[in-house]
Amino acid sequence: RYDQFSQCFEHVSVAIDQIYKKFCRNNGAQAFLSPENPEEPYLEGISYNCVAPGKRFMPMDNLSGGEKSIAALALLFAMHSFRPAPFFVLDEVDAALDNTNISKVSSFIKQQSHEKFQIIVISLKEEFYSKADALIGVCPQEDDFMFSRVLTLDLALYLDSNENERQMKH
Amino acid sequence: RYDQFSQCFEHVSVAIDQIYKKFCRNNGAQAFLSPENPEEPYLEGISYNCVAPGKRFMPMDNLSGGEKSIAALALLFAMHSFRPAPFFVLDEVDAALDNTNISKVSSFIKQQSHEKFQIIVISLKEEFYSKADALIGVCPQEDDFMFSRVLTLDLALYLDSNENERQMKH
Amino acid sequence: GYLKLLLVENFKSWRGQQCIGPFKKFTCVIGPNGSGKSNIMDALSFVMGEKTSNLRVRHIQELIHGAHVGKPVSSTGSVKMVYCEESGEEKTFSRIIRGNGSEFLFNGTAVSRSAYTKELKEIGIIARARNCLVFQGEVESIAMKKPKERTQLFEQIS
Amino acid sequence: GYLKLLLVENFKSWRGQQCIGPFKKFTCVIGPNGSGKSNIMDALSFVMGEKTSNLRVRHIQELIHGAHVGKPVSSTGSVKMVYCEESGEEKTFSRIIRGNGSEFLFNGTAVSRSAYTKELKEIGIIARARNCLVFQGEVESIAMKKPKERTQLFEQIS
Ligand SMILES: Nc1ncnc2c1ncn2[C@@H]1O[C@H](COP(=O)(O)OP(=O)(O)OP(=O)(O)O)[C@@H](O)[C@H]1O
Ligand SMILES: Nc1ncnc2c1ncn2[C@@H]1O[C@H](COP(=O)(O)OP(=O)(O)OP(=O)(O)O)[C@@H](O)[C@H]1O
Ligand SMILES: [Mg+2]
Ligand SMILES: [Mg+2]
Repeated sequence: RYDQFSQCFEHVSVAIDQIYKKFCRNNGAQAFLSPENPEEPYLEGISYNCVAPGKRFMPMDNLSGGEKSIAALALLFAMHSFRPAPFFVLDEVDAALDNTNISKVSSFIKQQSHEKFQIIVISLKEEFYSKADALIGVCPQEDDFMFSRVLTLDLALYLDSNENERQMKH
Repeated sequence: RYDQFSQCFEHVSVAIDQIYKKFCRNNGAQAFLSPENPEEPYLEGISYNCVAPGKRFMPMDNLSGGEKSIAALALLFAMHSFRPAPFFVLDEVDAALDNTNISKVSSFIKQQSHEKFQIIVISLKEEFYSKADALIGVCPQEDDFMFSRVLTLDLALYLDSNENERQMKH
Repeated sequence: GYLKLLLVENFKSWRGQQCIGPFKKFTCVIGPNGSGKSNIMDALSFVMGEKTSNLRVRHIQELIHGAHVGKPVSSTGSVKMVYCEESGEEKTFSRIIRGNGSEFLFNGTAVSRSAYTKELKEIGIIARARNCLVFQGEVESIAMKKPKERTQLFEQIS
Repeated sequence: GYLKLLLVENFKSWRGQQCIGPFKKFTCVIGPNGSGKSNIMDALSFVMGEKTSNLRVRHIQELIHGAHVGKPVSSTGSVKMVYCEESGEEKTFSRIIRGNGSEFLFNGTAVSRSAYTKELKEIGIIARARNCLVFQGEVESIAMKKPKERTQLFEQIS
């Protein structure tokens, strides 16, 4: 049991720094996990700290809402990578992010979904969902009480027609 | 003490329904507060329920993230209206809202700020801040460690030029 | 492998039989507030064997379409997940509401809950660790967990 | 009346003396993640007499610019709020960090904390009830409060 725990811990602490650098697109950014009891990490807590781009080391409490969301996403992806499930579903994780961070996170997700595992994201922001391969639109239908309907849209078809349009213009 | 409490409660339960209808722009929407102990409301809890537009009465737990945010904003404005402070500051309250709800909430806020009291909002969404009278831009400045700088923009000046532009075209 | 389709029947805001999908490598679910997006998330966590308390309801019957307004349209509801291996072979996982409990089917055959969970583990889904679903509002609280709570997260996935 | 200006000095991410404002009837504060927007909210709640634990720090000294990285630029920091009555008369409220405590000034004159709070109440600001500030992430938790907690909210504003 101890072996499994420390194997998992080793894997995640290496992965988290790489993922955080990728999210921030900045090699100066750092993310590290440190066990309160290095001999037997499973007995005590594990603290988590990040150095956000352009900032210095500071406690997680001082980070802003958006900076905390990025830190949390890096931890989630790092933990997922230890025993990757075949797919990953994220429900409005972009709520606190500004447009720059949305574009960094959505590009990271697009890349991971093509290289590693399938990703499904629920989002309200166009800057995020415009990068997807396909869209699933949920529409509320009025009746005695509301029920949901679904429409699917394969963006790859549109990309093609956008590509074709672009090629025709030249 | 009991008098003050029930006076406050009466005021807020009337105000909350009116405000919720205004937020949703729908007179079918309802918001009501009900004390668990109507004789002495201050002894027990107060439950809060909303009927969202197009929906029927259901427990607050079943509402979606965006529907809960609208319900919370109605409660906040209703409580504020009992002893209105001269100004109201809201930090990214639009995080869970879709574009339709953003435009309803920002129009309500614009109207309240011109009729009742001053409102300051922190927001990342253009659909929200484009309705403001003035913008205060916060810019991070790099140095040994980051510090904040501020830029102000009076939108009223721009509106004029937009208006002028529109008039010139016709 | 990957998630191909989700077939829901009278589950939360989904009325009758509806097919959600097909899902591609990067799929985005969009729609207005209160339309039923997070209910898709609940359907996924239901079909993975999640217990009722994590599905925003107190009682499994409340998951049936209409139960939230006291007018359930049926005595049962269900979710079927169609999973596709790299080889192209399809596996289906279904969970059906039966009274106060649920029935589990793997490739159409009724199995026990533990056999079902074992088949899920075969394809890499460890439901207990919730290692593949991030619920609405969870992101910021994950960064602010206390050190001891973080150790528990590690316990679950290792 | 209304809030006209906020003058901050070495408070959180605000270095040296900076003037934030003027604020109009409907003002929006914008800027990238981590730029210092919520620190304006902290400055407002600090100048209204809020205790340290609600300002995301454990100790009042941590509010001084640079303290978060162990390099405070000064031994003190302050926030001044310029409030303007309908009549055009201006009132100023200032709070200055002094060692482990704070000094309060009303219209430039040092006053006790209770006299300061009373002057705030005169213009309609009841700091204890926090009836005019909604912090980041607070909205959804407000709708989900337990009934007993909601009664407490009413106690505070009545
Ligand atoms: N048992 C049920 N039967 C029918 N409808 C239900 C049931 N339970 C919940 N609902 C409906 O589902 C809605 C909530 O859906 P959901 O949480 O998926 O919205 P959402 O699309 O995620 O919205 P948001 O963008 O605000 O997060 C409720 O408003 C309610 O009408
Ligand atoms: N004592 C301090 N001295 C200097 N800078 C500080 C201090 N305390 C916090 N900061 C800085 O303030 C930043 C957080 O600012 P703030 O929370 O206001 O961001 P924000 O603009 O609200 O961002 P978001 O849009 O993500 O919510 C931290 O990243 C840190 O760099
Ligand atoms: Mg949702
Ligand atoms: Mg903020």
